[in-house]
Amino acid sequence: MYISKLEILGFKSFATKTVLKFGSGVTAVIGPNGCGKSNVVDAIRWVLGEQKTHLLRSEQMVDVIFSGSKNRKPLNYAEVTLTIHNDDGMLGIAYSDVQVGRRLYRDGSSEYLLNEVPVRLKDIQNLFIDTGMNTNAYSVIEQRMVEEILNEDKSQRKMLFEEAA
Amino acid sequence: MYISKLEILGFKSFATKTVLKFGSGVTAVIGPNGCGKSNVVDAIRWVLGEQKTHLLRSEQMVDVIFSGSKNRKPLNYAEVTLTIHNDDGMLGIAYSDVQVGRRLYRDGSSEYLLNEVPVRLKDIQNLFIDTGMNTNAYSVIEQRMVEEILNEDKSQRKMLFEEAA
Amino acid sequence: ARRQFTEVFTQIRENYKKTYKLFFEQGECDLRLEGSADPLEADVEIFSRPKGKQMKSLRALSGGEKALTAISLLFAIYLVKPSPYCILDEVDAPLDDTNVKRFTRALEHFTAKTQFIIVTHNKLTMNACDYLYGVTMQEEGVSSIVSVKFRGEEVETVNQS
Amino acid sequence: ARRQFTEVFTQIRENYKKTYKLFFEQGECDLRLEGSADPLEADVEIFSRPKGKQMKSLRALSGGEKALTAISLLFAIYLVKPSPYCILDEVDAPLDDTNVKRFTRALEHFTAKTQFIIVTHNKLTMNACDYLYGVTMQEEGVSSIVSVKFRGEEVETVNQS
Ligand SMILES: Nc1ncnc2c1ncn2[C@@H]1O[C@H](COP(=O)(O)OP(=O)(O)OP(=O)(O)O)[C@@H](O)[C@H]1O
Ligand SMILES: Nc1ncnc2c1ncn2[C@@H]1O[C@H](COP(=O)(O)OP(=O)(O)OP(=O)(O)O)[C@@H](O)[C@H]1O
Ligand SMILES: [Mg+2]
Ligand SMILES: [Mg+2]
Repeated sequence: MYISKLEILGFKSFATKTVLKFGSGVTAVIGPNGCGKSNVVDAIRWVLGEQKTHLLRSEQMVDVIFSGSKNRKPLNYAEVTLTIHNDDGMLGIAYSDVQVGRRLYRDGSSEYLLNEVPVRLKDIQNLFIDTGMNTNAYSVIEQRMVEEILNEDKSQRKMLFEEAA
Repeated sequence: MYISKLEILGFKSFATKTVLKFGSGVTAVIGPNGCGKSNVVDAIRWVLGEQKTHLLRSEQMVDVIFSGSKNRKPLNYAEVTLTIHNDDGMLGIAYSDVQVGRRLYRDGSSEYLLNEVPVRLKDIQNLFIDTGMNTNAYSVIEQRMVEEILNEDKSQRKMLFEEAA
Repeated sequence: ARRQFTEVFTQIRENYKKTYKLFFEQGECDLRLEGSADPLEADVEIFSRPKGKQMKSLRALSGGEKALTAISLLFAIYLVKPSPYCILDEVDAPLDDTNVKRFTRALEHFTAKTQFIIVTHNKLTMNACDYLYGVTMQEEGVSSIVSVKFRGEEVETVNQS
Repeated sequence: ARRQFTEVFTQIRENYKKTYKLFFEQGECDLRLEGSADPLEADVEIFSRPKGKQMKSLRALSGGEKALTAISLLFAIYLVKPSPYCILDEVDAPLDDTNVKRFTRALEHFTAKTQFIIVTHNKLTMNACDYLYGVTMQEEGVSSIVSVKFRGEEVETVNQS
């Protein structure tokens, strides 16, 4: 089971529809500072149901919608679709590919989609039970976590361990 | 006024007498992880009178003495000598070069030296008054400070500003 | 809750002993609960002893040694509930060339079961990857993707305005 | 104490406006005391708007943009009481090639009055320096120095066992 495709539109700095295809191997994402690499990481977290805005570097969830640039107005919604290739049958259901989508409008209304059918986040989480695909706090390892675990203030480190339990 | 020479013996990983000469320009210190670059930085802080052990990454001050390696026993004292070239006369006194030394023994006894004459730390600090040469919290800029100033917890940042005042 | 924490902690410690050996290739490590008999109250103490060095608290290690210790420990925690994917965002920044190579070799142990997406500025890390995506901001404030041919395969991308 | 803090804060803010322009080469910034009328109680809010981006709180910036903002601010604080020397320990780690060049160009503005010692793993930073010292651990656990000839001058070192 692996992520085979990621489609981003209106999410953070991705004002235009962007499609990334992934293989099951190791993919590097490269580019200058501020170009949008961590935003790609945020998009993957977000479409899988991340609720903690601070993990998405935002104050409110609507902050993830493209907020405009020199030549473009802000957009009205953000949409990310993730395709998972079910090559090892771990997803149980009869599909060889599963599409998970999430959309958020400026007024705060949002929806989740499973193979383009509107569902609740719960339905997506149930699908992923026992696959480890849920918003696993440790599927993304970043510098902030390195600092937290090395922190002289051991309570930050303790929290990381407690979250794992 | 600039640092023209640094002599290190028995300080942290510098088990053998090491001499570095500096020019007034920009010097890069390079090498693999763990080879001793930050220890050179610590040596400069330490000889100028740093008292805060946590800024020297140590629990107690005697931890800065070479604690032994595979082929060598621990040493009994640490000694660092810094030579400052007084080319712009800012140091006021009649010397063109001033040597500041600090020595620390395992039993905790220590001394400061000014041109090889034992003095109190206060005498060295008085010499450097108005030159900015004293343990200036901001003469060393490192990753830890970058994290503190960017910290979401603004109290850490506030402390940095208060220390400057 | 106490028993669950202790179970997970034991598992993390076992994983850490293995991941540390993979990332450092030598040296030893340990993980202990100290400061209280109650695991929920105790602090987690991390021990890391790279080859040739003495076992010291984390504090005495160099920047790069600390980073690699943290990476192996975070990976050990990840392995308690592994996902099919694992994303690493610029964790290789403080590592020198030798440690970057150890880092990428360690990841190879997991590629059979784990898909990795690695954000990096490091050329050696890039060389160890199978595919490469370049992200750019040709238009101010707007991200777009440039795909890069890699290992004979073109990874396709589509950017529609 | 209140007046002293406000004086220093004002000075830092003025310096920051200048250093930011040097390190980023464009864009704007600001520093404000918010959350309380009493400066000793207020929080320091940092604003940083690199070119082409909107003025945002630090949180929305990328890793490299945050790092460069922090470096310009730490430098602004340093300039309140400048020393003859300034040591930078691997602060260039999160910066891409373009930002490393901006960083080294910005330092050049201060080299007349300030001696810099820069610990770095970055090849571009090394290229911008006048002298280069290599530190190694040929013998396990023992540091020694290898001098490197640079800009036609040999920087001498002595290692005596
Ligand atoms: N809602 C939004 N609308 C428009 N732009 C946004 C939005 N949220 C974030 N951005 C922009 O995206 C940029 C950050 O992108 P990102 O964090 O992905 O950079 P990065 O490629 O990871 O860089 P680095 O190498 O420095 O870590 C910032 O400049 C920020 O202004
Ligand atoms: N008192 C001591 N006696 C012997 N060795 C010591 C002592 N204190 C620190 N060390 C060793 O010095 C090494 C750290 O050196 P340092 O922090 O200077 O590395 P560095 O070159 O800055 O590396 P990095 O690039 O990873 O930051 C550690 O391996 C540590 O074990
Ligand atoms: Mg980033
Ligand atoms: Mg270091």
